Amino acid sequence: AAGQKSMTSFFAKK
Amino acid sequence: MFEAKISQGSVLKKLVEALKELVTEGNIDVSPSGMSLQAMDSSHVCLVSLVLRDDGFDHFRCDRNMPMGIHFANFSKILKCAGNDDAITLKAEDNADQLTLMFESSNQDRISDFDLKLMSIESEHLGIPDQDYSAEIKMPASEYQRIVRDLTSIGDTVLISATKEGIKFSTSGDVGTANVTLRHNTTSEKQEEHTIIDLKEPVALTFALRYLKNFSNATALAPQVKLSLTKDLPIVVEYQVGELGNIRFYLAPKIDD
Repeated sequence: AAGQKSMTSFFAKK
Repeated sequence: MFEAKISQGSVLKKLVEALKELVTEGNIDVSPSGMSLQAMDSSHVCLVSLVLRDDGFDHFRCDRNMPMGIHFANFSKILKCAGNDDAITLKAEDNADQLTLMFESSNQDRISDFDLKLMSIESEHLGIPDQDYSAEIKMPASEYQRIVRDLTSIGDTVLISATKEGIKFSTSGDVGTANVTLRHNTTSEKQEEHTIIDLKEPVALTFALRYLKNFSNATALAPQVKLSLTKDLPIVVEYQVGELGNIRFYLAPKIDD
């Protein structure tokens, strides 16, 4: 199965 | 106070139509340099970033930075009351709980105003670095729309691979498989018909088609769309909104467990 990471795992919170 | 006038009100209508299926609500941040929005979909796998610069408006005044919490389906309901050729003025007092929208017909014989209730929305901003991508592809926005629409009828996910041969979109499903390859092509006299592939290194990533199809709701905003790809990073699907700014959609790639 293929998963998808959350956007917050790619871009840091400001 | 905040006040912004755009003579081509249809742009605002198209922007909200492009967003509203993806994000239910979000803060439009206004500042002296313009308007911006960063919002994620409910599952947080995609993000939309909108930037509209102050100098792209016919008139722009913002005395104080403030977030305007918008429910996009409601914003859309009000914008649907504007004619396509209307000028639209947005107005809000500092810390207001409503946004006033004024629509003026092109010959100024009809003026209407609506107030949209604003919401208090807790939102977090993500820092999105400027970076070089392995592949950047510009293509007609209508071509992108056609590919994602066609492939959505065949499969759920698409493998996008960029090589020196071109950019290939592949999917498979119960009915069978589909592959669409676009080659670098600048033969047309019309620049908006060009396909430009800027490849630094080959890259292949898999994405959920329903989101890519959703992004194509922005097709009416621009003649061209730009896709940016790098291994293990979200794809960026970007539409330039004339001189006003841009709307960018980010989608996380599918990862094999």
